Amino acid sequence: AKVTAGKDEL
Amino acid sequence: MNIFRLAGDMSHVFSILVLLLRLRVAKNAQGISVRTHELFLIVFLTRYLDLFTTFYSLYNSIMKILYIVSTASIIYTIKFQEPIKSTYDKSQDSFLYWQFAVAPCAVLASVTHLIGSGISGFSFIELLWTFSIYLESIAILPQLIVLQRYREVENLTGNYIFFMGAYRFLYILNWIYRANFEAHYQHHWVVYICGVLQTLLYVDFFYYYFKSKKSGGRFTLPT
Repeated sequence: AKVTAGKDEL
Repeated sequence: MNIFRLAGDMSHVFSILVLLLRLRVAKNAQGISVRTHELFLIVFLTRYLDLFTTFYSLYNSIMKILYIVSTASIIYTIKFQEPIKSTYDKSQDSFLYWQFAVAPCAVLASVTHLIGSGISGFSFIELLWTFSIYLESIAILPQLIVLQRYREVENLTGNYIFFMGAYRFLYILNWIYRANFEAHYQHHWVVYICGVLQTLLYVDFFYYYFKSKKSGGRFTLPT
């Protein structure tokens, strides 16, 4: 699965 | 998770702890902007709606809740707890955040979200997420303005702002690291631009912070 900058961060 | 992101998050937590400690030890709110923390609370509440929709990790969820609760606690302490409450000078903390922060960010987020995803891809949660990215980039402004008005920066206040800025700087290193070492990683230019802008706002503060640490003297800002 692709992860986008910021999305899985705080 | 990489070392820069973890260090960044820890720096953020540390900054919040330093501020809470500073409020309790000094028993006053001089030089502290409650408006900055109200903006951060709006940022966290709009961004972390994904707590209800997506599970990333236990670490991620716990930190989100911690940020919301601790920021709310800062606001509560300054606005409602005596004797701190009566030392908070509203007239010094007068940044018009609805007009100059919340409303412009809401407009900007609506426009960019609609351009990015179109009417068919419109999502209210996504819109609020984008809004929170914009708003976070300028949320420290009321605090920097209050600092400028008081000019003399109390030790723990300086440290709290320093760790806040360090957190943003470490996130830039985190993105560079992720872009180079993570598979399936996608860039998000709004996140990057806002992150860099947010860090740049601290540059001036960093300059005087390090200068005062080096000389071991008092931390004062120039007029």
